Amino acid sequence: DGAQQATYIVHMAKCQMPSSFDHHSLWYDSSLRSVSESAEMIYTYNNAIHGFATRLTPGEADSLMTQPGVISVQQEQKYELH
Amino acid sequence: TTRTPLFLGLDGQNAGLFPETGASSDIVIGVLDTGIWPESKSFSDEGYGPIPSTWKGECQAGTNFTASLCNRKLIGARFFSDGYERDYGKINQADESKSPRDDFGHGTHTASTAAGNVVKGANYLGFASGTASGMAHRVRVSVYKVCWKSACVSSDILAGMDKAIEDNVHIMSLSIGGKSTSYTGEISMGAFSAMERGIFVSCSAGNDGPSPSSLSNAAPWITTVGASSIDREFPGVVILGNGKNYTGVSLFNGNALPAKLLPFVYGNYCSRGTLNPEKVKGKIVMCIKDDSVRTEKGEVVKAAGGLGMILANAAGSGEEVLADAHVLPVTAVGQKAGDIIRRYVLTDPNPTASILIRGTVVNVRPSPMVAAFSSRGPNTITPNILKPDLIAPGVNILAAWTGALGPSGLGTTSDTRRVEFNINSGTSMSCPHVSGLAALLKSVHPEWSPAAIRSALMTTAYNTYKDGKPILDVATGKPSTPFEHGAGHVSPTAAVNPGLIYDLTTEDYIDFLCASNYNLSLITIISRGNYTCPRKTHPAADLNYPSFAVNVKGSGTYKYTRTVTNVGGAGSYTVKVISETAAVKISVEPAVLNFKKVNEKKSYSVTFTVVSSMAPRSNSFGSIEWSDGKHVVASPVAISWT
Repeated sequence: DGAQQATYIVHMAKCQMPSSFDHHSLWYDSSLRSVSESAEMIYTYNNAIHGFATRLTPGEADSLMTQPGVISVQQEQKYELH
Repeated sequence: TTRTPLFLGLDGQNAGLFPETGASSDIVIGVLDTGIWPESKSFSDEGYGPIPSTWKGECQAGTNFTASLCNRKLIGARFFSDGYERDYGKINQADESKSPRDDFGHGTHTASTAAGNVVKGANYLGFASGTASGMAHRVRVSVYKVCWKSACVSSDILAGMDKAIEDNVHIMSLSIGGKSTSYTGEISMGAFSAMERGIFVSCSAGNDGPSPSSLSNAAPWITTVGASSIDREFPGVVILGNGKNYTGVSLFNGNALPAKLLPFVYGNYCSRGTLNPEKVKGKIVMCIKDDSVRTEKGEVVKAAGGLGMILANAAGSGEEVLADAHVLPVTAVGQKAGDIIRRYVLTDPNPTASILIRGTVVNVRPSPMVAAFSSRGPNTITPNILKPDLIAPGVNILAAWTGALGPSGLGTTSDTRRVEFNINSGTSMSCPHVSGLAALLKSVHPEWSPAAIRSALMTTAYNTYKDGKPILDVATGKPSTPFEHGAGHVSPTAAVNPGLIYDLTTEDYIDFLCASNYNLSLITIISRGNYTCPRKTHPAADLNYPSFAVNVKGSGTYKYTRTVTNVGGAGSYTVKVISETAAVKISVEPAVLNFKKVNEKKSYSVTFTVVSSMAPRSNSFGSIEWSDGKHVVASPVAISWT
């Protein structure tokens, strides 16, 4: 839709994963596909958080937030060396 | 680093406290930074045994980096650029290594500070010479390159933390920060997961001092480290044509300037394009510090034909001067000397100047002092948790450097020098000191939780000099407070045997989040668990933290509860309360704690009773100290009137 994409970190409630998924990464991917066919998974996080990083438009981010099991969609932050 | 092991008491005399074999060499510190220069002698694996069997990390190949560059010391090296490349475009591999290789020096500096091997004859152009060693020189290192030329982005940092956890590091060191107004920042969340798995996470407090409430990385499950000076300086004397001398800081070869007074001109901020070569050539130029990179000013002066630079602090920026690896002879001076020198250069009809190098001076007193740049409390996210936790050496620290970039940090065309060691300042430098010390404690006490390790470091930290006078703050020249130094300056030889510890579990932190009114979604995000907050929670201030921050609103009493665990022998501990104000009465109940065995827990409560009012935004400080005659278990107290 021409809107500017940004990187988002998506937090998932892993305890809500439907039993039809064998692995959480498949569930994450399915959730992402529900709002964007073309969005690619940048990272899947397994230990630090339950979730993934992806590029989305603000509209896609809002839409993803309404999906079951999605608890937060945070825009990526910039950090600096100290 | 040279000097800081001695300054921290980790010299031969105390070698027996921290065994160099066995458990120590099984500890792994994960450093998330700009990567590593694996050829540095600091990462030699001479004398190391096999890699621990629990290790799951790997050495990732990429630009200018093969898997064979890792060894039994540098046991892991990974890079995370997928998030960065989405934001900033593809990495130009002619300019920057898309691999764990450190093109910037920062990561090599921090990794060697935490865990570099022993290197004899280390120095920077003859300065700070000695035997360099990381704080925990027998432990292993794994690096996670998460910072690139233009930025560190949180998706990459989180990916690095994710892998470090999976790889089985014991300590995580992050000299990185950002602006965060809650505990849902990526470093905070990654650190929570690490803490749950027993990984100690040490982070830099930030370099936004001396402004109050300027802290980064303030989550209570992170150990937040401020910066202080050590007993070493590199004096350089500015000699003016009127016969007056002013001492500053200088890191240049003594033969670099002619031994005579040179014409002297004023260049103001010496920004790019502002100096006229006709007016500068063959002269010493006075420049005023601003927010731009300090070594860039030297580059500008040199490009305009200047022979040397006197770099002065601007009005209001105080007396802190840091040693920088400039590309021409430079002496940096504080604001007071700078004001006088500026008057001279602007008013004398024929100003002249020279710079006299004094080399390296040690046993400087008073030391340590809190660095002016070190970020300070109060903690804006949770005012009832005192941050920073402690301070450690972070001023003019010599440590290993990359071979890809000159010591000034300027581009390869501006600075063609290459050095094995460089001198840098920042809370980036203090954080890995604490990471290494935590590794030492972990090697002696493998069963200690991250909170126990932090407690030991905090309750044994000192905040007075040997003569009993308080540690000073460079920003003010006055005694520092717990908002600047936290519990005080780290003292590893005392931390190894703290007597009592304030321990914390994951559940304690969850209770704290509940008490802090985090909703269940936020708690799930941070903890990844399916928790329910109890209907009645403990106050957030009751988190079993080794410090006390009290926010007084009007009158009343404020009661805090703590539980200490005995990690020494049997003993009777008596409390001593120190407070600088009579406006709040502090009482502790019970006043004596008797321990019969190791791991026994005892609780006590502290009641702060407001006796008289104080002006809003005023602060008062003190401490609560338990002692059995052998150990002193000290907690700082900060009382703030809102």
